[in-house]
Amino acid sequence: MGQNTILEKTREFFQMCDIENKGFINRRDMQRLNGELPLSAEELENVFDTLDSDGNGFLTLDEFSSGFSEFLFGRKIS
Amino acid sequence: DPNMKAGAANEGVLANFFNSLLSKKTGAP
Repeated sequence: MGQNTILEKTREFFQMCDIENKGFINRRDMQRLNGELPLSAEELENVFDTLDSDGNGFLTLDEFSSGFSEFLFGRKIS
Repeated sequence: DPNMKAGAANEGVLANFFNSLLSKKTGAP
């Protein structure tokens, strides 16, 4: 996957979470994914806490992008 | 570092989350 593709995917995923296009993701946005992704509310909470590196309760594109890179470079997508 | 600790503990959950997003996007089951 090229760098541009990663950036594009990051934006796509971010927008899937930030459906109101606020420019950030909050816990409520994350919980909305409960019905769409096979993750429990608790797991989504964990994901949010893991991605929210400064712990301010808002996920920015930068934080989201860092988490995605970590995932990509830590584990290969099959 | 609490973030590192949380990151390690939730690595599987994070992978699950992004894999789910990828599956959703591509329409794979």
